[in-house]
Order: sequence, then C-alpha cells, then structure tokens
Amino acid sequence: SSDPCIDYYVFEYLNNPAVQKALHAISAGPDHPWMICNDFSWEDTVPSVLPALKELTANGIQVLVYSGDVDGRVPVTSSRYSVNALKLPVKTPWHPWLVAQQAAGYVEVYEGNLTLVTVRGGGHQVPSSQPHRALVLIKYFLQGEP
Amino acid sequence: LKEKDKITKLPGQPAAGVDFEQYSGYVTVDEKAGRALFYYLVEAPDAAKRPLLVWFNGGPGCSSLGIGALEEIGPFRVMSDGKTLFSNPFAWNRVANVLFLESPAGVGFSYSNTTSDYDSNGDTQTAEDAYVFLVNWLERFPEYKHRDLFLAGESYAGHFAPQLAHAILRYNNQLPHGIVINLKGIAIGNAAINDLTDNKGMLDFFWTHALISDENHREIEQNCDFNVAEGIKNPKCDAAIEKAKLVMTQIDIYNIYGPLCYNTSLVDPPKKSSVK
Repeated sequence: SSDPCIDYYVFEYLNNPAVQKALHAISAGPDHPWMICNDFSWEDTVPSVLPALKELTANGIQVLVYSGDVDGRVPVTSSRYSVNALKLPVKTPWHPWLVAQQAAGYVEVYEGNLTLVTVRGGGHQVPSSQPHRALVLIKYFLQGEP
Repeated sequence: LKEKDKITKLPGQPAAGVDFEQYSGYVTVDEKAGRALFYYLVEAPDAAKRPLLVWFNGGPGCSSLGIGALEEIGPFRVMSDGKTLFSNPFAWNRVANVLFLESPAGVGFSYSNTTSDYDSNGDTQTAEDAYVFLVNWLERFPEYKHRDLFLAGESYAGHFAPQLAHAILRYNNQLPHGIVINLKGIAIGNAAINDLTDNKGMLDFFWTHALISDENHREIEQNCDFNVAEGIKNPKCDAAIEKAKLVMTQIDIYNIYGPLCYNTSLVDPPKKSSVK
C-alpha cells in the first residue's frame, strides 16, 4: 500500500546532487530546491475540456476516463457527472471488471470511443494506492481490449 | 544527444540490475527565451514492440518525475531513507515505453532563462510547449517517430492531455522531417474536466461519504446552482462551500480512508498544491 510520507522521501532523493548528476538535471542551487509541486499563477485556463474530448473522440482517438473511488478531490461523482454531460449513448452498460477474481471497479462503455472506469480503493493517485489494478487497466487500454 | 541522456545507473538503484534502458535530460522548446523541459524516459524491456506513453501530473505545477515516476508508475520507488530505491513490480514500463514530462517550465527540473515565463503560465502555453517538446524529442529518439502514442495523466492533466492531443490533431499535417505522430488514445484519471460538475461532484461525494452534515449539504443545494458559472458566485453559496471544504484540512482528501503522514521527524513538508 502507498506510504503517506512518500513525498518526503522523493523530495530528499531528488535533491541529492549525485541523483541530479545521474539524471543530467540542472540544479537551481540550494536556495531553490527541486519541489514536488510549485505554485503558479494560472490565469489561462478553460472551464471545461468537454469540447476537446468530443473533438478527440470524433477523430477516432480513444478516451479513457478512470477514477479511483476513494479520492475526495476530483472524486468518482465528478468523473460521472462530467461524462454524463457529454450525453453519449451507452454501448456497454455499467458492469464490474475483475482483477484476481475480485471486482476491481466498474466500467461503462459509450458510443464514440469513450470509456468510464472506476478503480475500487483507488485514491487521487490510482497507481500508488491500487498499483495492480492500475497496471491491468492501462495494459488493456493500450491493447485496445475491453 | 540521446546517448548523452542515457542513465547508466541511478544512485541507490537495486544491485540486481535492470532489463530496460533509462534516459533523462532537457529538450529546448523556445531557444530565444531559453525555455527547456525536462524528461525521464523509461523504456520497456521489449521496447521496440511497445507503444510510447507520455505521462503528465497535474497541479498545475506538479512534477511527473517526482510523483508520476517515483510514486506511481515508474520502475522504482524511494525507500524511507530518501536514498535507496526499490523495484515497483507494477511499473507501467512492463507494457509501454513511458515518457515522464515535467511541464510547464518551472515544474521540477524544467526551467526558463526568461523569468517572466513563470508569471505567464497557462493551458495554451503548456500545450504548445509540450507539442514542441514532443516534436523535438522525436528527433532525438527517431525510433519512436512512427510508434503508437498514448497520453495519460491525472488531476489537472485532465487539461494537459486532451489539449496536447488537440495540438497534435491540429498540426499533424505540418510536421517536419517525416515525423508521424500516431496518436491512439488518452487516459485521464481523477481528472479536472468540467469545473461546474467537478465542483458539484466533489461536494456530493463529501455528503454521500459522511464527511459533511445534512445541514451543510442542504445549504449548498439551496444556495448554489452548478448549471452556470454565476450560480456559485453568491455569498451564501460561497460560505456553504467553504464550510464543506474544511474537510480538506481534517483528512487526506486525496485518499479519504488513508492515513496522514504523522512522522514528526520529517519537517518542511513539500506540500502538494491545489488542483485549482
């Protein structure tokens, strides 16, 4: 399972000069350490990427919207509402998908190259909290298999 | 340049060795501004048979190398000593060649020599830089020029991945030197997609998971209209949402049943920024 303190370990590792040298990374100096996240002013944003998703699917690009179902920040309800807003006809109704004979989550496939998948027990960082389920999910997506 | 970017071994890497190649370095996206993006490529053991997957983290402002590679889908995780690596048996380079991109400039090791760049970040510039990065990177790694391409990521990458995909569709017939970007799909996890429904979904989730009271939920329902942007811009709605958002200070909102980090020997927490 994922360690809640992992950010600290990564912070220490990537600020090690030997690691930065091995990665061919340029350090900004001790006053400006490598950070997990930097705060930006971010004025140029769009309120919705639904039009972009529509255009992608119309051009034959497969879109997978997956959602770890114990994330509270962009939770599974948000993903469902967003996909619902596209008003796509359902191709394969809501059903469980399995890993190791257990429900790994639920999936609904829509007409027009879009699939919504939940990952049971997955947090915001699904591959951290449910690594096996995440690997199975991406493997089948890359292979174009249901 | 490709050979110069090859990683012979990372400090603390497992002694047993690895059956895949790793590369990292910079690709310039704007010579005049001195803007360069940092990447980390982890190839699959059978690299020639596997597609290319570009991974983004969100924020905006969060590192794909730190979070994506070392906490999520990369071949190594960092031990609690901050020095030693251990293998991740569920690494995605089992099924794809994974390219982690620190985007935009100012994230992780990516930088610009024009400091005003850091004040003008946004979706458009990020997508354009990522596109230029990809085209230039394919010149350095020509074996991927005709490879199937997938874009993936989580959180605010719900913007980054489709916007880069959109740029690829838009410019694909203008590519130089016989490059073909063979975009097949995008995968976005717990992704920021649509502000109004994302907000409503978050607040409904709080209520249906017993994190806020019935009263607080009723206040939200009565005072907020999530159908239009103006519908959440009134003082009563704002107050109700702010009350609900207190839950974010009480639990790990990114994993509501998970523990918080309580190791008091760790100081100066490298906090994650908001998902905006």
